[in-house]
Amino acid sequence: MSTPESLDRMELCESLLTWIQTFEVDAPCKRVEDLTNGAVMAQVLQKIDGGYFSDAWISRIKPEVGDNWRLKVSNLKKILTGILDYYQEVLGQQINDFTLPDVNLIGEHSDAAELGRMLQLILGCAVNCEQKQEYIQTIMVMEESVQHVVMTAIQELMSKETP
Amino acid sequence: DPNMKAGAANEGVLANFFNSLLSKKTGSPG
Repeated sequence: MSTPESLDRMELCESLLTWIQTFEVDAPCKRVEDLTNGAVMAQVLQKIDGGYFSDAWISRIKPEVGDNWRLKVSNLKKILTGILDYYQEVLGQQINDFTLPDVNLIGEHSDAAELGRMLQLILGCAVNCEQKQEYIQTIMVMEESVQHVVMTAIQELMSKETP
Repeated sequence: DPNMKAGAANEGVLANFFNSLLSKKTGSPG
């Protein structure tokens, strides 16, 4: 039986940071630290499905959290809950066996491996949503090494999904 | 050139995977 290749979590984070930049959101998103307040992820989710991740939803994400890690974690918790609800309510999938990202480590220590897990879940939303064609085609013109990591990340997610 | 062959094979694997993802029906409980 074939199983997905194991993922190098640091490489995953680096490649998904490259991918997240294709959404061209307003906030900077080049470094791990740029994403730890949740603002970029919230904006990306709104681009993926603006109907679900509505203005009302995004208004719950505090934009100016500075270095306050508790506020960052609060934002990240809301985003993670939103993502999990989206999988269940819109995509009709459960990802029971997937190790969920530790939002405390992301908010407090800018942990790249945990951020990689969070971005992996967002990747799953993008390649399964109504507009998936647009997002998959964008991935297909990215550098081959990035495509390979993205493919492995999607395969890992798919192996954890149950309808 | 073995490197070129490996590169082409990798490209094929990636294209196959993403094309199959494109044709996969989007799951929704309705």
